[in-house]
Amino acid sequence: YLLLGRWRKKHLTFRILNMPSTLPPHTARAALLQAFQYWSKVAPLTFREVQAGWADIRLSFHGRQSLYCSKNFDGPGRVLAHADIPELGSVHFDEDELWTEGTYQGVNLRIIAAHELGHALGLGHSRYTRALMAPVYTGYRPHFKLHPDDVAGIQALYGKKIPEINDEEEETELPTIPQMPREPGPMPDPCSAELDAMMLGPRGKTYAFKGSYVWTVTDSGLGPLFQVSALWEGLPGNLDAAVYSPRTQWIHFFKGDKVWRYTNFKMSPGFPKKLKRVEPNLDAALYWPVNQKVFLFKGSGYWQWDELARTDFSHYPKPIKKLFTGVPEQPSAAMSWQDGRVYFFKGKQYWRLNRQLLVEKGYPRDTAHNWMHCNPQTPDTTPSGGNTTPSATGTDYSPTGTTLDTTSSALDSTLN
Amino acid sequence: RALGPAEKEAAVDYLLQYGYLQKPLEGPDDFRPEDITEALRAFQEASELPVSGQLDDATRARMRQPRCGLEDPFNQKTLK
Repeated sequence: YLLLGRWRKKHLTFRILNMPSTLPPHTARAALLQAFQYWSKVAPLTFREVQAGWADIRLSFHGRQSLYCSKNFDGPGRVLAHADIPELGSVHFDEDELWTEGTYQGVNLRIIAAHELGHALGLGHSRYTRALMAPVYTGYRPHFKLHPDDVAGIQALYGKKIPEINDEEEETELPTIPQMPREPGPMPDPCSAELDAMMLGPRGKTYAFKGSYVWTVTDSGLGPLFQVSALWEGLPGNLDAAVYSPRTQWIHFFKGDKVWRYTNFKMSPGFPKKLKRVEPNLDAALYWPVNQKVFLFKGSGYWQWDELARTDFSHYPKPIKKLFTGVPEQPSAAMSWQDGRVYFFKGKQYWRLNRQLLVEKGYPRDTAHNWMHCNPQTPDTTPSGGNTTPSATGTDYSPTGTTLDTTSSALDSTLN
Repeated sequence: RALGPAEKEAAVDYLLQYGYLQKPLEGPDDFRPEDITEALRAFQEASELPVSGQLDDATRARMRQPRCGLEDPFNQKTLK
């Protein structure tokens, strides 16, 4: 491999400026999204799509003439695409090619896009003729995957991806053939989104839900944003609440007057069901390991639910503040976390409760900064009493990792 | 068979475009035969073709393959 440059940050935005005429838009889009995933699966990179405005990586199609590119293409065949190296971010495809997906005919958009993204991330051409980064296109491969030389190159630039899934989760990984997405809502910005739900899921993975999308939160960064329905088939977006119970291995999702149940990513038979004995349009849900019950929240009230017994709800809802002292009404999300504490989220802030379900000193704190690895907020939003290190505004992720260090140390204090 | 000037020119353009040949910074514009031979050898080696230094059929066929528009860093001399 050859290294030509590198981005100083690892969380990049991208924007698809136009589409090829030879593929249905959702097929072309799925091919481009999959191209990003090849790289985000092997390196600690995240790619977030933006629908308007500036983006770090900008993908577009043009032909022999172009108003914004000095390098014209040459019609069908020969040069298929080109890209600038970091931190320029432009990726151009020859619109005169027959772009295809899932066939040996034409030129496979997903493979060429993955190659050009390799350049946009800093890789040059590889000497291995079977490598993705080889200069010459060797045709469609149905079970395409990166060559070891491609992986070695990207990891030389950005390090290895910290394995956040153990092998037993491999089989529950996203299907490699991109799901044909229904028209998803706009992709949220984890740094500014008020969460729909948070869940400590199977095998200790933390999931954040917003709109049609879900992403994982780890102490080394955020996972890529996936459509909720790409992971939990049949589940809608804009959820009210999500909760995983280690006692039953069930995951319950709530939206409106319905409840869905999954085991891992497989929906349980007979679901979704109608919510009858608790109110619809819940705000949040959590599993409390101390008494192994599921708590449902709405407005100022809560329900305590025993998944395996018939619960008498006649005395519910009960006042939240009677049991969870110091938390806000109408939380947007809640969860019990692996540190044994309970977290409530609302707006841009979160509250941490100790084992006695009392909000701890120095809370609320900023969710984006302490959970979503976002740039520190301006000092005036640093919550009073919080021991979050005030930081300069607008500092970007820098290669020396000062911000990353700051963020991770703040995050460490949260995680600890 | 003897190659026409157009085929030779197309091959030199390819070697130039993809970094196998380096335009001389000063002096005459045309390339010395040994530079072209060396560039062809570098291209043939990187393409896993027989390294003949000649513009043979296999080499010309490979130059017609669809590819990425970025240069190749396979000629150590031009890479430097």
